Amino acid sequence: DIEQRILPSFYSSK
Amino acid sequence: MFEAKLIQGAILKKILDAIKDLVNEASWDCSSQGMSLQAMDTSHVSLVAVQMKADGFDKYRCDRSVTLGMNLSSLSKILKCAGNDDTITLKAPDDGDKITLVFEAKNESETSEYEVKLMNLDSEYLGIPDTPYSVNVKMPSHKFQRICRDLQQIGDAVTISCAKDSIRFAAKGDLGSGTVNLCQTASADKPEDSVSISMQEPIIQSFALKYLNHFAKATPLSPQVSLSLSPDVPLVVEYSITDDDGSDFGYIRYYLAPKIDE
Repeated sequence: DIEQRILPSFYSSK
Repeated sequence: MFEAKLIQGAILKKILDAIKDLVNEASWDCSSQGMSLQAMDTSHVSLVAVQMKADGFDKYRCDRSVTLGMNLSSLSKILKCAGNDDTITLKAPDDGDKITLVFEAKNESETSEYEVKLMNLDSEYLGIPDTPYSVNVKMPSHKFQRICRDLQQIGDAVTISCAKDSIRFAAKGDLGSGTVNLCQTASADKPEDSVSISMQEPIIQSFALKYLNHFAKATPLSPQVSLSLSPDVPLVVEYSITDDDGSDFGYIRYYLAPKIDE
C-alpha cells in the first residue's frame, strides 16, 4: 500500500 | 507603518494566483528584510513559502515588524481589480485591522484604493533545514506544468526517478500508464529551455499529482523551475521571482511530502 505522508512528520515546528 | 510599492504589480497578482488555491488563510511577515509567508495546506501534505526581498520593491518602508494575517482568496479578488500594468502599493498602519491596496494605472490619472480586513491567525511554522539534496533538476517551468497536467489524466500519483543524466516521470492508473523522460540538454543557447540535472545518488519517489498541479500555477512567475529530491524527504519545487530587468526579487517554494510504500 502506498501511504501519503504529512509534512510535520519530517519537519519540526518552530 | 508598513508601506511597499511595486511598479510591476503583476508580480504580486501572479504570486497570489500561485498560492490562493493551496492555502486559504496565511500571514505575511513583514520586516525590514522584506515580506515573507509560510503556510501549509489544510491536510498538512504541502507547504508554500514565499519571499519578496525589500530591495525588490520600488519603495519599501517597515518601521517595525508586522504580521498581516489575511484570507488569501479575498486578497486575490482585490488584486484582480488591478490591471497588469498597474503599480500596486500596500499600506498598513502599525496597529490597524486592515491593509490598504492602492492601484495606479500607468500614464493615467486613475487611482483606485481597496481595503482588506486583517485576521489574527494561529499560524504553525515549520523549521525547514537547509540541507543538500541527492538530486537537483532545473527544467522549463512550462514543461513541468505540462507533464503534471498530462500525467494527472493517467493517475493520482507520479513516480519521479532520476538516474545518470535523465529524469523520468511516470504514472499509472485504470486506463494504462504514461512516462515522460527528460534528458539533460547540452546547449545553453536558450537557458530558459535547458534541462540540467545534478545527481549525487539515484532516486525514486512518488508524489500526489494534485499538489504538483497546484504548484505549477506559479509557472507565469519564472521560465525555469527547480526540483530538489532526496530519499524519504519532501520534494522542493522552487520558482525564482525576477522582475522585468532580471533582478532577483525572491522566490516561491513548495514542499510536498512523499507517498511512501508501506
